Amino acid sequence: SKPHTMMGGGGSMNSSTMPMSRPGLGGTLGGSYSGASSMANNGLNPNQNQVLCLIKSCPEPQGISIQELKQRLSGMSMTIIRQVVDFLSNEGHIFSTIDEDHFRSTDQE
Amino acid sequence: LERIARNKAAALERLSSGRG
Repeated sequence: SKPHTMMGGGGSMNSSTMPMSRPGLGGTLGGSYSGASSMANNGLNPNQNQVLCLIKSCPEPQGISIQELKQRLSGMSMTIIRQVVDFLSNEGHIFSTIDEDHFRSTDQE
Repeated sequence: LERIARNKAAALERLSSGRG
């Protein structure tokens, strides 16, 4: 008669054959970014996102001026815009170009 | 224009150091 040990899964730790479905790593980088303006992007608030989006979308080599931002973001006060721009440049997302009133984005893909 | 390049470099540095 056989010894009645726990047969179930003797040497179960067979690390080489584990299928382990892994969730796609690094899916966020090259994705098609169809910028939804109100969506929280990278921990920025909607104002910051909007400003960043505008700056990103500006084709000018010298960037977009703060006046332009103000015009496009009617409803956002100059104070807010200044704050946002300040924050974004502190974070390194944007930088000022020809003067302190023109900004470009660093993260262009 | 030099200034732009410098600013950009500085910003990129901030960006990478801030995320690290």
